[in-house]
Amino acid sequence: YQTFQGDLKWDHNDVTYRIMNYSPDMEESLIDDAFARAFKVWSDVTPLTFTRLYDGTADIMISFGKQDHGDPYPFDGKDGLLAHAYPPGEGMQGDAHFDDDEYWTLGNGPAVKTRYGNAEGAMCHFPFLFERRSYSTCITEGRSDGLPWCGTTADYDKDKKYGFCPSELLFTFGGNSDGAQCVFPFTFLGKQYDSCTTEGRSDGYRWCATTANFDTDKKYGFCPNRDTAVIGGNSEGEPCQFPFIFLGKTYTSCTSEGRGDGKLWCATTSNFDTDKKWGFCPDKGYSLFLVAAHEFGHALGLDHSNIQDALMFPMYKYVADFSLNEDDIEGIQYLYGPKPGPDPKPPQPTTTTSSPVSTPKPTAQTPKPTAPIVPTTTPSVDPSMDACKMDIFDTITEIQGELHFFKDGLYWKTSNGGDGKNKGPFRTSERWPALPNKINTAFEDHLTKKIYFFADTQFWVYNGQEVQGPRRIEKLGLPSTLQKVEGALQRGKGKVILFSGENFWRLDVKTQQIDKGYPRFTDETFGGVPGDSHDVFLYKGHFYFCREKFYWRMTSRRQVDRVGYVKYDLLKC
Amino acid sequence: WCHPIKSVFVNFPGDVIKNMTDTELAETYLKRFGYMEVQEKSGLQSVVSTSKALKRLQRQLGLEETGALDKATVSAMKQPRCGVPDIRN
Repeated sequence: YQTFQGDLKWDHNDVTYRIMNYSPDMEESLIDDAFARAFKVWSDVTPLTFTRLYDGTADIMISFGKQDHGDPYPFDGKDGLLAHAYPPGEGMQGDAHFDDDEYWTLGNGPAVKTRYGNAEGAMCHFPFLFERRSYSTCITEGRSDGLPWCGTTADYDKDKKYGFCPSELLFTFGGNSDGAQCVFPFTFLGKQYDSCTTEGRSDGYRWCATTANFDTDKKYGFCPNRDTAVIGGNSEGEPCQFPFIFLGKTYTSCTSEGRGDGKLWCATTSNFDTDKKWGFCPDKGYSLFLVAAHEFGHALGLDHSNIQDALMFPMYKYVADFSLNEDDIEGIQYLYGPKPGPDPKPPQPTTTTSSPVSTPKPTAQTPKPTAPIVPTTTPSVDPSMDACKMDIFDTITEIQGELHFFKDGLYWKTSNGGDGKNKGPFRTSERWPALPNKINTAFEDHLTKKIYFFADTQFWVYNGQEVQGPRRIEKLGLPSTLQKVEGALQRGKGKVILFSGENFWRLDVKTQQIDKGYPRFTDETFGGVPGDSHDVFLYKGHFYFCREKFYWRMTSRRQVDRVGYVKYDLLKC
Repeated sequence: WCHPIKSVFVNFPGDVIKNMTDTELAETYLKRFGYMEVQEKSGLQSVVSTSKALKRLQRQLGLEETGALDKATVSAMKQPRCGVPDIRN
């Protein structure tokens, strides 16, 4: 860890903070909570306490801003710089600023807290079922007043639990209207407005009048962003308009076409070529909690650490179950000492063989249960093993026109035609007995119809019921240091692209050798897909890159044209 | 087919200009985060060579210290991050 030169620190332990404004991306209560939790990260391990002030000058003044936001260090639009903070001291020292051109969430996609309805302010549950259709955003379907709403459980049809999503039709924040909703149309400087506007402001924030005439009443508020709104560009807060025309072509979903950075964008009018209105499509966003905890570290006197797992490492990394690294704890305790009193860590439960224990979540350290050795008479597979309950599959591939989903010795399949529902589970060992339970990737050679399976450093080739293998993957010309093959794309006549880590190789299936000139960097050829995809496959002419439960679909021209859920889009859950 | 497609890139209005070359990106990054200008013990500022600054950055970020603007370093420079300088002068 590092501290600032001179070990700058607060000379009192009762530190105060004040939230000066809010981001339109999240409900105020979620932002308040994210900041409070971020302070608690530090107060849990030091004698520091944090008290929120609602007016006056606090030690740590927290604000959101864009670009030039009143200090000598402007922000830079979406991504890049996320936030900064000043070390302890008077004036601007100790303050924390957050770039509001970022999409602020809890780190894992839109965090939408509802109002009204019958769910008592619960968070939206995405996806949710409504009239047997699955939705992953707030919707206005089923309403005549245009108010966006969402289900707060997975199945609205069954549970009937719902709430209204943030929109300018429901409330505003900040301003001088106590959260009243926008009134449309409203008059501003003699002109009528039918939607929120950035006119009259230099900071890029969208606002509206909360009476019909701002010029006379001067009542206004800021518009919350809908979860479907674009980020940045020149249409912040507007929804994507599908279809839209770009360079004469029609697009029905977000695209990375036209950009060198692979980011997905959309037009907010039906014709980009004429209107030039656009914005970035909502993504997972950045965790306000994690970024705030880091910035508050600066505000308390910690500089950047060079320990990659430390909170004070300068790069952003999303972690679901956050805990402070020892390096951070040592750093902050060097400045303020440890928390007095008993060890704040709760005692860990002891587990014995006789007491019931809860099922641990599978982690990299927790070995997954392996299927028992298959006896001569194979037991039937539990039909309740529903593919829709699986979050991540070992591999997905198309075999004989059916998409196969493999997981821990089982597989499910969906056919391209028919009702689209998945079938299974089936035991992998019944159809391909030579294979281990966990396979990393598989593909069917389009010419010979042979099926290749890869698991760790070995591969098998099935030709009907005949099997060759296992053989080591280095026999194909892959490096002996390679741990596994994570994805495969059939290309042209007898060529297959194999993926592992950040590299890919081209395999000549006929010669069973990697072509010269490989490996190449995946991100140089396949821009805009996750660098840590754990599965890649070809399906209906598109390349699919999977990470966790999501896929990025890429056209044969290597443009990402869709991001979606494996479960809902491919498995039809 | 592995040759990159010649896509048409468009200047999006309102977009923050980020069409920098890797070298330009590196220069900006090294300066912004304090790797280029280093305060000597005498109190004087001195500008270190790009190679030295790159090595310093690579050490800070746990990358291989090549002193060259390699792919891993460029990739690290494009990651989202905190705006506070890594090296304070």
